[in-house]
Amino acid sequence: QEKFFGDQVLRINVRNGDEISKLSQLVNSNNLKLNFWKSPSSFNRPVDVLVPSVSLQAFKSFLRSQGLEYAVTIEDLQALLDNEDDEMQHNEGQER
Amino acid sequence: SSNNFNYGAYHSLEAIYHEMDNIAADFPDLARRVKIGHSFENRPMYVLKFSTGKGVRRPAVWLNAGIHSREWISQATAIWTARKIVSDYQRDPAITSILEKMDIFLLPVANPDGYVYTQTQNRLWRKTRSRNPGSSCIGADPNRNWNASFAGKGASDNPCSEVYHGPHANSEVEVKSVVDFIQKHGNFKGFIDLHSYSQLLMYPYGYSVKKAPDAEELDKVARLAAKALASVSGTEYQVGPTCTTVYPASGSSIDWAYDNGIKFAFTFELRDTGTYGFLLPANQIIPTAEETWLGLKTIMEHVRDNLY
Repeated sequence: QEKFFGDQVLRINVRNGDEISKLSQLVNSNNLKLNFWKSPSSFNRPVDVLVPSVSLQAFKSFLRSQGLEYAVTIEDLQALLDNEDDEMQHNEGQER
Repeated sequence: SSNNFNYGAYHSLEAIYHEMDNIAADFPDLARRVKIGHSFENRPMYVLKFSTGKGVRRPAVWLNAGIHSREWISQATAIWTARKIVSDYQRDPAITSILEKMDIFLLPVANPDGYVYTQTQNRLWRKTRSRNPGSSCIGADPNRNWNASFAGKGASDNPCSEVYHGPHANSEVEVKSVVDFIQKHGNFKGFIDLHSYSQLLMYPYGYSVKKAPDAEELDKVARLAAKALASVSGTEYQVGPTCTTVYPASGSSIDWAYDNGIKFAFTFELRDTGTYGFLLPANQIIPTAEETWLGLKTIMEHVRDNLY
């Protein structure tokens, strides 16, 4: 089972077409193994991206160097998945 | 419910299929579980058919959920909706009159292989699980695989991409099963796809910025539906055509439906705070389903009153 230890989800607030195009270049690039949950599209829609722990430093440096504002929305994806798994197992037990 | 299925929890594929069976057993005169095909890994694909009429192919609405397997709130909302339809028939005048005139087909898990994979291997899996010859990457995006400007804007030809369109239109057996069923039936008037997670209600087109011929009517209906939805707990939906509201996306289900004569074609992006991505806490399932139901009902009432 694939694990996501230390992987983070970042929310990037794009403010203009230039920022959208900077991010769009990364959508089809496989270098940082990014997984765009919500792709860059228009100014008023934030971009959500899952960043593997190994790429975090590089990706955050890229965002900073390009002046792109971001916030971390999920600190550790695996921790969240573990919680959800516990909750599902709990519910399953209740049904039985 | 006569059984102890917990509508406020996430469930396995087997549990959802079992509950579909229970609903059909509890309401044999109204609901029937129909097998419409199978997935790449040979799992059955079941719809619930809700009908008060016999024999003839009555006008019908298709409710499609779970095409992107990780969007668990959509499968959960769909199974809640199934129970809601049977419970409210002959109690709520709106759903009663809808069912007096039309049939409803509800597909709660449009991508069964992906759904099982999200529960056993990778929670964030989106695509089908078909093999791609010449690539180690698996699956195609089943919402880029329909024959509507296939392989156009907003889809990728890279099998490793999350939006890979597949080798050809309908290459994914899950998509083909729905297409074949709808075409054979021949009298669908509405097609509504349920996704998550950004509170949008969209209509064609996704493959182009061109305006759909019925855009004004669809926009009006969508705004009414969004207003009804918001009346439950204030969840605000953005409304508009897919291409300009979220992003360009070719080969999508609702564009195919619309281009094939199903005028009332909509996509919901259900509630989520965005904080948890595709991990909407289970205690949000019922509130989400309840508000979505009002949106769905508004659209179905419009279909009922505007059959063509």
